[in-house]
Amino acid sequence: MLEARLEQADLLKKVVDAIKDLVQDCNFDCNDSGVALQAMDNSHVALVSMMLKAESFSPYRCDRNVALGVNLTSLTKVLRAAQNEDILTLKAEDAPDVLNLVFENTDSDRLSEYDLKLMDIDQEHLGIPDTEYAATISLPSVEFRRICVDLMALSESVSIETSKDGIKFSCAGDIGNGAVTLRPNTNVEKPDQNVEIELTEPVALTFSLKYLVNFCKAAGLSKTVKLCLSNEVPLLVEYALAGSSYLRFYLAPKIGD
Amino acid sequence: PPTQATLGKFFGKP
Repeated sequence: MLEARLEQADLLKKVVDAIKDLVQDCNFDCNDSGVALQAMDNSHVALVSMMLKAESFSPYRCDRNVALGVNLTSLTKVLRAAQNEDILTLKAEDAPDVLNLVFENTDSDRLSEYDLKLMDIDQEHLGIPDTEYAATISLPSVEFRRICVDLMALSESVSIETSKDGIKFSCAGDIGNGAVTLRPNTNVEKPDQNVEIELTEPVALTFSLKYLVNFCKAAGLSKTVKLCLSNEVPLLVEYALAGSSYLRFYLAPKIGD
Repeated sequence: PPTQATLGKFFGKP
């Protein structure tokens, strides 16, 4: 059986909220190392890869590998019943029809229990190659969100260019052009505000802003976001979570002129 | 204009 207890329901609520507009039905693959999810959007342009490591739960028990086929819209309805600070426990049998969710508020001695019906999902899994990215940029997640939202007001696409001097986001639209350049910047007192650039070669790629704005719904999960780029490969956008867990998004580039 | 690629072009079957 599976039994996984999260100190705060907030984490799962935010993860599901961040991905539910991108993917609808997906398997939560549970094994002794944790709970993983990999799913592509309908157009096969973006991919969500979530890993909640066993260490992120306390306690965590998973006797047998189990895939929990969940409709995220339905899960959202159930999670709405959990307060952010509630202790959340996920439970399932070895061959489950339902996922049992328990929300506890230890202050008020409230215990809520929900059973979510599961579905059989035949999910297409992709092998994501280990990539040595040419550019890795770490920046505040709210800054990245602001840039994407601002540029989307002008255009559907953004060009991202990185050099050792900085990272430049630019777009061209019907009403005009826009560009934002961030230079490497270290703030000793507020390390969350740092912009860090590691570069082995310059990169220039074009991406759909619609997807990037969607990924930015995860900004509430982490103060910083990491962008990993290499020419002609999908962009990796990573939000690191506590306990080496993560929420990653991959986005295929736009190619050719 | 550039065209949107899909992930299948880059990521194979495991």
